[in-house]
Amino acid sequence: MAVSGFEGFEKRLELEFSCHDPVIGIGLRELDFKSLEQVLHLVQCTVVSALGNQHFDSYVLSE
Amino acid sequence: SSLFVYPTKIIIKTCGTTQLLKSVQPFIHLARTLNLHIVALRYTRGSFIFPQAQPHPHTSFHEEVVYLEDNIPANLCYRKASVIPSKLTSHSWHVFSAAVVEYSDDILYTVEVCMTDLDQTLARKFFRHPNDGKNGDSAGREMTEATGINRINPNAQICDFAFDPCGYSMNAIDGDRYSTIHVTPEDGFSYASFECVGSVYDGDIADMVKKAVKVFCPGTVSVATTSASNDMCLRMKNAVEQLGMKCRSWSMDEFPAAGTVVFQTFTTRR
Repeated sequence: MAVSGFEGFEKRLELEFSCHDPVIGIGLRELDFKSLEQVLHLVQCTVVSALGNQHFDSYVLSE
Repeated sequence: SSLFVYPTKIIIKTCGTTQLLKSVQPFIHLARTLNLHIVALRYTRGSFIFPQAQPHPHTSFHEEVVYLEDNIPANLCYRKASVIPSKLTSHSWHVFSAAVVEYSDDILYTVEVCMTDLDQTLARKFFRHPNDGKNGDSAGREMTEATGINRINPNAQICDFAFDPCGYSMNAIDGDRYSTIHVTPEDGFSYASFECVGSVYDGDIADMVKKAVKVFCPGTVSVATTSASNDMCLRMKNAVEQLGMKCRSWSMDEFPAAGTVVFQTFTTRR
């Protein structure tokens, strides 16, 4: 039986990056929202809510 | 589902039939435009409830590993894929990790809690009332308060969302730490997850796990910790057992790029 859409168990991916420049600044947080949306489109998610602070940005996604 | 973007780290966690691994190449490419290069990757998941419903590249763990191997740079050479078993045949922990250098002790560790067979009365709190006049944000806020999710970490700022007709996701941020909860409350395949990051200097992470599990009173719980000390894993075990659950299995594996992953499963004593 396949009941698509009700799968609970998530898939989790963590990617870490580094830079030769010792001063990274805001790094990946510089990515514009449209670029993130394009990647999320491939995954089949969209942003439904967002919150950030001085350390990082968080997005609640659909699905 | 959730996405966290740090200056040098991206964490993305998605459920349903999402095609998460398709984000690997685009994220690597986007980072490169900022002169950032990938140095480590970790992919984890539990056992799908409906594996037949998963699309490419998620039809099997083997397919996921092959896809990852094909889509990461060769210099991430410390690689390992493993399925960590448990005594519950439907619960095993799938891990793929890769890095440019071997893992060395980190002060941070990750805790991933998966819960199934949620208490039906508690799960009902994650259903919207028809024509409630609320939007996803306001309904989510109400669920956060009604269920006590806001008391798991009272210091955190919460971003929550209630889906229609049911389901819930929240991200909590506390300084440089995140935690997240996702809920699929439908009876028969109810599921909730809690994830957080702890450091060796934190004393209350096991207590947070306990509070999160208590929100759902599930029939089955699994706790996967990555890079945590044995002592911390034991504290997690004690915290869940204090809720009346019995530890059914404790398995571990070593990953050259991620350190030790411990996978514990629990069921109710009923």
